Amino acid sequence: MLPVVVVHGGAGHIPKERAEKSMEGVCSAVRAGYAVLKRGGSSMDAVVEAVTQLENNPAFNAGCGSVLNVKGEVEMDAIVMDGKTLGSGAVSAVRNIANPVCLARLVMDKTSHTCLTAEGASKFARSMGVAEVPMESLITEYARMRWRKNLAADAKPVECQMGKMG
Amino acid sequence: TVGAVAVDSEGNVACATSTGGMLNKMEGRVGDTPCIGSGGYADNQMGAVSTTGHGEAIMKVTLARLILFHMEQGHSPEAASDLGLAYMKSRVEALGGVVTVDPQGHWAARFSSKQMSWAAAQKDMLHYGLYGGEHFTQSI
Repeated sequence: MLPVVVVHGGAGHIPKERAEKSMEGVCSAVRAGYAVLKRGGSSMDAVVEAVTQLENNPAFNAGCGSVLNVKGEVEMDAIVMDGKTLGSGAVSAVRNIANPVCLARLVMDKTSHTCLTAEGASKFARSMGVAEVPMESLITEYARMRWRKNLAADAKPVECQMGKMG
Repeated sequence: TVGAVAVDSEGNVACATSTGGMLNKMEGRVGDTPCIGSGGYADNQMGAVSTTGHGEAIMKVTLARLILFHMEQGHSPEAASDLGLAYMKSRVEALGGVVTVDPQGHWAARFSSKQMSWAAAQKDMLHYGLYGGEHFTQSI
């Protein structure tokens, strides 16, 4: 039964015209994670590789393709956890980082903390040599369209994102 | 939100979750993803979970750790995932989805929303789906 890797691209409303890209994205990411495991990589290596692929895919709400906050900016969160040691690393409200999941792993591996947030996380990223990227590179036209659409006073962003009950 | 769970050949489990958060959220709003036990949890003695959905609701029920509690009681990853999602739906009327794995390599991709894109790789087979009830397979 081992090794095994399972990925998700997010629950909620996925418009028909984006469904195919979403399926392709999760299949590609799971192949990448599985290749790591087949090479003898750890489960942590595999999940970070798979999620990094999804962060780099603009079809998903993470990394490039993230939804925008009310100001039209990107703020991202990520977590990793290791089942052997119960070690964990997380970042919250980070900006200008292409792969928050890699920064979360650095928090686990290089600090005695579990979570770093906002400016502190950015300072840590710089100290670890993690390149900052312009926010523009993380924003897609689709994300901007949804942001505009949900600025209206009577908008329902949660319902727009989560869709109806299955 | 995107996420992954895995078990390697040594039986170690891990999880990872990453997100841009909720549409038009307030500046500084942080959801479930970076919160241990909510956005994800991993323990070699039970398994690993990565969650997605309405973050404020997932945090109220600490969804990832809740599912692993059900697995500690002997439920399968699929039954435990459904129990956790059903509790979130009944208790705080919210939707979500999870990918779950146990240390033996049994896995589940479950969701209470209409859709969740997911994929799994095991024994050189690729499994994937998007709508409720879908489970396609092909050689990897």
